[in-house]
Amino acid sequence: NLSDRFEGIVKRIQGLHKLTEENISESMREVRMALLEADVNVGVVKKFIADVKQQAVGVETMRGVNPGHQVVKIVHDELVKTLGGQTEKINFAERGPTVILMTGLQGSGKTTTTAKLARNLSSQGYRPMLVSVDIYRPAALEQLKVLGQQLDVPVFDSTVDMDPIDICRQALDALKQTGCNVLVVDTAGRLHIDDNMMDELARIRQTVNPTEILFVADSMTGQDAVTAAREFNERIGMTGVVLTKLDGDTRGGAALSIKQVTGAPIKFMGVGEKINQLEVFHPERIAGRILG
Amino acid sequence: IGSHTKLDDDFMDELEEVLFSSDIGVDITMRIVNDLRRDVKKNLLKDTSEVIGFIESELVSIVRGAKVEPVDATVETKPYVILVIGVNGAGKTTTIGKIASRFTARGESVLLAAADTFRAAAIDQLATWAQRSGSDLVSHKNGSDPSAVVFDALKAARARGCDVLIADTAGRLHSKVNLMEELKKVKRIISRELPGAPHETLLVLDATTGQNAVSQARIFDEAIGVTGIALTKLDGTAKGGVVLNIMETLKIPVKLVGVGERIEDLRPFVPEDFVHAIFS
Ligand SMILES: Nc1nc2c(ncn2[C@@H]2O[C@H](COP(=O)(O)OP(=O)(O)OP(=O)(O)O)[C@@H](O)[C@H]2O)c(=O)[nH]1
Ligand SMILES: Nc1nc2c(ncn2[C@@H]2O[C@H](COP(=O)(O)OP(=O)(O)OP(=O)(O)O)[C@@H](O)[C@H]2O)c(=O)[nH]1
Ligand SMILES: [Mg+2]
Ligand SMILES: [Mg+2]
Repeated sequence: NLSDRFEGIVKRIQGLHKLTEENISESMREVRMALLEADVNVGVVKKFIADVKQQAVGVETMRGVNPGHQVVKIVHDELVKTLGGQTEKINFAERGPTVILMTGLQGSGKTTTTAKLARNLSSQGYRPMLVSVDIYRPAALEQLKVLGQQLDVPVFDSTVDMDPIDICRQALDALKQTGCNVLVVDTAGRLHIDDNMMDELARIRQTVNPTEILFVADSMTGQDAVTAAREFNERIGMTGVVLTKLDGDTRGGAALSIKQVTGAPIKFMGVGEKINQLEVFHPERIAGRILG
Repeated sequence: IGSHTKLDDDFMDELEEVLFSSDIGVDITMRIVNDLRRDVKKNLLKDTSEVIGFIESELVSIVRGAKVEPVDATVETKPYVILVIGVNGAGKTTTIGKIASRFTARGESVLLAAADTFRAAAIDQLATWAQRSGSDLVSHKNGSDPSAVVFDALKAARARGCDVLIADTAGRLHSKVNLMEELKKVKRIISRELPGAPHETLLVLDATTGQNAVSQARIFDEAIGVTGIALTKLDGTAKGGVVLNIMETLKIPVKLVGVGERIEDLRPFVPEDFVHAIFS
C-alpha cells in the first residue's frame, strides 16, 4: 500500500523541518503511480497531485510523526474531500411527484439500480412507480417488470412498439392516477458519442423534468470514465452518480475521475447483484481502495 | 499529438499521456517511454512520426506474441462447444447472438444454452438472440442449476446433430469464490460429457474496463482456462489497451471485437488496426 511504498522515501524526508516541493517530489511520484494503477484518469491525477502539493508544501513536520505518514494523511484527506466529504440524498420535488432519471453507458447497472432504488424508496415510505424506455435491448422491458414484481412495485406497461417520449407522457399520467409519488425512469444504455441517442435522452429529460438525474457508472471503468461522464454532464446534466459493482476487487479510481470532471456528488454504491445491495456512498472507504 | 514535430519534453509528456489514457497501464507505458528516451538519446529516432511508428511496432509485437485460432474456425468436432464467461454487463449475451449468426450465415446449425438462470429476463434476452440468429435454444426455469442446463443442451446438441453449442453464463465477479466454483462445475460437466470440450472458453471483456481486466483474465484463466477474449464496446471512445498487458503476461489472444449492439457488429481482432486506433 501507499505507506509501504513510501518506506524508502520517508528516510529522506526524516529530520527535515518542513515539507517542501523538493523533498516530497519523490513521494508525489509514488502517489501518481498508485493513482494511475488504480485507474484514475491521467489528467485527473495531474490536477489532484497539484492540489496535494498545495496542501503539503510548507507543512511543518511533526515531532515523533513519520513524515511519510504525514504525506499519506494529506493525500488521503485530500482524496476524501475531493470524493465528496458528506453523504448526499436524492433531490425530491418540493411539491408534486418526484421524477428520477437513470442514465449511463451500456451494461453499467441502470436497470438493476432502478429496482434497488425503488426498494429503498418504498422502505422510506415513498410510493415509487417504475418505467423503462429501453425499447432497444432484447427483453429490457421484461427485465424491469420482473424486478418490479419481486418488489411489488408498479411498473408502467411499456412495449417495444411505443415511442420513448410517448411512454414518458403516459407514465406521468399513470403516476397521477395511481397516487404514486416517485417515478423512476430507466433508459437504454447509450454511447456519449451517439448523437441520436444523446438527443433522445435530452428529449426524455425535457419531457419528464426530473429533479434527480443519476449517472450510473461501472466502478471498474478505466481512463475513459472522464470522457463519458463529461459528455453526459454537458449534454444531459447529472445531479448525482451511482458507482456499481463495488463488491468486486477493482480499485475504483473512476470515482475520483468522474467526481473531479463533473463535480456531481457520488450518492450511492452498488455492492451486489441482489435488489437489497445498494448503499449510501462512503468516501473514506473508496479513498482507501483507490490508494491501495 | 500529431501537431508536434520536435522530440522535446512536451512531446514526450503528451505521448506518455496518450499511452496512459488508452488503459495500457503503468508497466508497459513506462517501459515504452524509457526505451524511447534511450533511443532518442542515441539519436536513433529523428522525428515525431518515427516515434509513433516505433511505438506502434513495439505494441503490435506484444499483440502478435499470442497464437490465434479464430473462434469460428471450421467445425471439426460436433458439437463444437463455446463457453462464454465474464463479469456482469460485459456483453456476453449480445456477443453470443453475434457469433451464432456468423455460424448460421454459413449454413451451420447452432444451439444456445441459457445457463444464466439467475438474472431477471436473462433467458428471454437470449431467446431473442436465438430467434434473430436462427439458432435453437435449451433453457430451464429461472433459478435452476446452470450445470443442468448445459448438460441438457449437450445431450440435445448431440441428438440433433448440431454443429455448434454456445453456452451463455451469468455475469459474475471473479472475486466471488462461490460463483467461480459454480463456473468450474459447469466446465466439469461439459468436459465429462464431451471430452475435449469446451473447445473455446471465451472471456468477454468490456473495452471501458481499466486495470481490473487483468485480474479478471488471470482469475478466470486460473479457474477454468481461457482460450480467447472478445473485447466489446470498442465502438465507444475507450481503447481497451489493457488487453496488451493480458496478451503479454497471460498469453491469452483477443480473437473478436464488438463494435456495436446489432447482430452484425462483430469483427475479428486485427492487431495493426487496434494499435493504430490508440493513436488516432
Ligand atoms: N456484482 C454486481 N453486479 C451488478 C451490480 N449492479 C448491476 N450488476 C449486474 O450488472 C449487469 C448489468 O446490469 P443491468 O442493470 O442490466 O445494466 P444496464 O445499465 O441496465 O444495462 P443496459 O440497459 O444494457 O445498458 C447485471 O448482471 C447486473 O446483475 C452491482 O452493484 N454488483
Ligand atoms: N455499444 C456497444 N454495446 C454493446 C456491445 N456489446 C454489448 N453491448 C451492450 O452492452 C449491454 C450489456 O450486454 P449483455 O449482452 O446483456 O451483457 P452480459 O455480459 O450478458 O450481461 P450480464 O448477463 O448481465 O452479465 C447491452 O446494452 C448490449 O447491447 C458492443 O460491442 N458495443
Ligand atoms: Mg438496462
Ligand atoms: Mg447476459
